[in-house]
Amino acid sequence: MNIFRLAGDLSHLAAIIILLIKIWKTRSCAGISGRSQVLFAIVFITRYLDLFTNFISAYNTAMKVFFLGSSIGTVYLMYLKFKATYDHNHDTFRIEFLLLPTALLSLVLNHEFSVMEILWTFSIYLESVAILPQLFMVSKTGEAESITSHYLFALGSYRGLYILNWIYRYYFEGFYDIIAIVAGCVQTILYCDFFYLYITKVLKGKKLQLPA
Amino acid sequence: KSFSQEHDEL
Repeated sequence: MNIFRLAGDLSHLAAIIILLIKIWKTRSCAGISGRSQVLFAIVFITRYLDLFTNFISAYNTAMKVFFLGSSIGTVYLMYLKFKATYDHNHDTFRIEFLLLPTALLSLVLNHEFSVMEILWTFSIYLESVAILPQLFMVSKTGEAESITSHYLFALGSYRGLYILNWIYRYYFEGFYDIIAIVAGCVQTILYCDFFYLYITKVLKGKKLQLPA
Repeated sequence: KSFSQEHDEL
């Protein structure tokens, strides 16, 4: 554990909490892509199966349980409890275009051809693109509420901070995982356009609106 | 190395 890894985890945690607070306080999931949230739930379920087979630390277990519970809870809030507020007309990204290629890629490019390892690899590949339905929705409507943009900023920062963690681990521990690094870079790059808008608009007190 | 040692990150 190093400072970048911890900051990344906390940023990820903050993103999820911001999203849950937004939905709970406003009793609405307007502007949030249910499709991205379903993909994140799939990411956590396929990645954290090792909760049942291995123990790493109390921290690790607690975070995994929280990520699993909160992602499934978010899907429940969007598709059941606050279904009426879900903006499905704007949430039209075809997720099979993300699920199928990442599933195929995980079967071809993995560390070891075993069930656990392939599911882990699939979750890493899927996570890297899981935000696309959400970004597509923002670009379709041309705007995002401030709270939604804070959520996206925290979620994007998390993988960026992990990149610093991987650089640290490469230099000081001689450890690197090429699958996680490449996917993590792709994931962070997808947020770049959003980061630019967030810094130039939202931080100056303006609403996130895309140029017409 | 086991699965969990390789994948100790979240």
